[in-house]
This record gives sequence, structure tokens and C-alpha cells, in this order.
Amino acid sequence: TFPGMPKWRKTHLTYRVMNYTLDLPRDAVDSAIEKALSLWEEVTPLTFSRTDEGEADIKILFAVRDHGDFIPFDGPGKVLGHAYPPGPGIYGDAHFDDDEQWTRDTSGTNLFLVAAHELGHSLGLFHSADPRALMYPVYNAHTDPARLRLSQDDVAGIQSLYGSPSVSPDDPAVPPEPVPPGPETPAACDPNLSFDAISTLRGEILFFKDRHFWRKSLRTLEPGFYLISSFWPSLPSGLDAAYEDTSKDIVFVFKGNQFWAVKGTEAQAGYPKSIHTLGFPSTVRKIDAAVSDKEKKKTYFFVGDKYWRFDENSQSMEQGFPRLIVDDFPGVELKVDAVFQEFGFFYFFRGSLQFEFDPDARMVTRTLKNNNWFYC
Amino acid sequence: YPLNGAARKEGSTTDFVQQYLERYYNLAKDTKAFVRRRDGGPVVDKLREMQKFLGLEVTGKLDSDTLDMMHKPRCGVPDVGDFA
Repeated sequence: TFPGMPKWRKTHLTYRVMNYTLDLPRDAVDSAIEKALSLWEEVTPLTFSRTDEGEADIKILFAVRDHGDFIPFDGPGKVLGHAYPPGPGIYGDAHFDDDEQWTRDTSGTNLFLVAAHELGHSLGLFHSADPRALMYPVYNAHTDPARLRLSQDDVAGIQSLYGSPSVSPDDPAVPPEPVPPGPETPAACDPNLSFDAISTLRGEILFFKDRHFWRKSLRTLEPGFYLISSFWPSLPSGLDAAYEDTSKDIVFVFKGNQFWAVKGTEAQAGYPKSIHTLGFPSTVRKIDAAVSDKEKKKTYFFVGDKYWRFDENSQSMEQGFPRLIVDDFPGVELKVDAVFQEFGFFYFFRGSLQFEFDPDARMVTRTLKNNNWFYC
Repeated sequence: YPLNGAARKEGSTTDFVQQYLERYYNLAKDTKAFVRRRDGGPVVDKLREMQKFLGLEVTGKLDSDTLDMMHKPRCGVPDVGDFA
């Protein structure tokens, strides 16, 4: 935050687009600003409405060189824009250097990316030293605007000022949360919690849910809770499945008919790929869950009430599949949300339940609440 | 003005770096850039501060990574200090 932590003392703010760049159609500018504000709106109690006349809390303008605020722009490149922290008059306003070539895509300077950053200043955020953060001061031309997500650092910063969507830090009954829950943030100990996907990663277990994941180390009781985008900005939220291939040190994640590969925090080049490159028929549109059997070098993919088996040595789908889950994993529910392997067991998750399956005995050895890994 | 092109280029880099540090890292305006001092001086301190903030290797030197980063497009709000 800025020195003195300036912030808006109200949650409904007005904004006005004072003029337009000639680089883009007006509706493209309006849409970029609207999308940029909605990024912040999603994680705070703040709401925005547009006004086309009179005073507004946040005034947005395009200008070149000297433009009346004693901080002139500098021609093409270098400074793309600047904005003022919350307050009256010029404070809260965002200015964009119209000597840049503003674009909807990344062929020039993407207006949405810069607007999202500058409007972060308008709301009270200072620069972040975290290169993954939207509030990092240097423009990243490699950021895909369609996949832009606020980082953990951005969310923590803005929520330290305004709280989460349902909780304001100004509410005396509710102290501010040190760990920022986002919109519809799942609670680890919610008895009805279900998971989108689960994978191991270098000895830890990752439990994915919507835009977040819990990171559980077997050495610690408390799981960490993070935004997926804070570790892997290019990954989508709402994953379908994930598994770790320990021999390659890669985690594969699936959503819809695509899958991605990450090694530590690095997204691997050449992805996303179609799931059909793995050998699935075209009738398979998504994977429900996946797990790799580390010893046998086989990967199991669960789709509906069936499963496929992929041979990691031959890199091909095995003959004779799909088979019914219930035939080979008796006791496991018909359909699974997520699965991972640990201590020689497969742990299948379905809704709020978890089935510990012994592959050698071919039986379910325990049925557990699915969040018992969090010591709820 | 120097007739030697290399010297002129070096001078413009020095000016650029000085202005960058003044603008974004609150370097005092009367600081002479790159005057040799045993302790490195305020410019080296500010370079280090900048390198640390932007996640570069902290050398206090104008290496190519640091210069590249300084030339990248960025937000005009300073990274440190009061916003005036």
C-alpha cells in the first residue's frame, strides 16, 4: 500500500472515461476498463459504476507529454501510465500515455493489462516486488490477457485495505483476515467440501478447488492456501484432474479437453495439448480424475464410471480399456472427483467422502471425511 | 559535447540511469552518478535497492540484466518512497 495507507472510505465508487485513444474503438476501451475493475471487484466488497458527466472518484484519461499534473509522459515506450492513490480531486485518477500503441491483444501495449495495474493504484495498492503480481511495476508482454489472474500478493494487498467480498476490515465485529479468502473461497474444514483435483508434488500434496489450492506437507499440520495463479499464472482455475509423474518431475493438470504440464513453478512449453493426444476417443470430453502408479509406471484416468490405463513406458493407452471402475476398484463409488497415491494406497475422493484403497488387496480399507488431511 | 561517440553513449546511459533512479528510487537529485567511492555511494545503494526490488541479482553494478530491465516499459509510479 502507499505510505499512510490511503484507501477509499466507501465501497461504491464511480469512474469516468474522460477521453479515448484513437488506437482502439471506444467499446474496446470501455470493455478493457470494465474488465480491469472487475478483477478487483471480484476479491473485495468494492463495486463500480460508470458516469459520463461530472465528478467521478476515478477519472481515466489518455494524454501525451505534459498533461497538467507535473508528471509528463515521455513518448513511446518506457512509461505507459500512472495513477494516483485514493483521495479527492486528481487522487484516484489513472492516466495512460497515448504515445503508446494501445491494443486489445499483445501486439502493442495491451490496455487491459496496464489498466488493471493502474486501477490497482487508484484503489490504494503500491508496487509489488513480486514478479508474479499484477502490481509489479514492469510491463510483461508475455502475459496472456485472457488468462490474467490476480496473484496471492495482489489479493492479500487489496484485501488488507478492503477485506474480502463479504467482510470489510472496517466492520468492528470482524477483524481483518491475515490470509485472504477470495470470492466464494472454500474453507478447509467445511464438512461439505469437495475437491476438483488432487496431485502430489515433490513429496507434498496439492488439493485443488476452484481458483485455489491447499498445499499439504507431511511435515506440517497446517496446509498452506494459495491461488493457483500465484504459482502458475498460465494454468486455468477449476481443474478437472491432476497427477504427478515423479520420474519426469512433472505435474500434469487437466481441464476440459486440454492438459498442461508444470515442473515446479515452471509451465512447460508446448502445452496445453489435447487429451486426445493421449489416446482417448473423441467421445471423451474431459477427465474426472487421474493418478500415476509410481511403481508400475501406469497412469489411471477416470471418466464417469470407467477408467483408462496409460503405459508410461510405451507412452500409449493400454488395450482392453476402458473398464468399469467398480470391477477393478470395488468399494469405490461409481464416479470420482479426484485421486492420488500415498503410502501405497490410492485415495479416491467423491463429494465429501474419501476411500482409502489398497491396490494389492483390491479393497477399500477405510472410508474417511475427505478433508482429514487437514486435521479438521 | 564530446566528439567521441562511445563517450557520448556512455554519458547518455549515465544520465538515463541517474534519471531512472531519481524517478523511481528516490535518488537525491544532486547526487553525482558513478563517482568512485570506497563505500559505493548513493547511486550504488540505489542500484542495489532497484535490483532487489525487481528481483534481479543484487550486484550494485550496471550489468546488462539491470540495464535491460530499466529499458522495459513500466508504470510511471515510483517503486519506493513517497508518491508526490
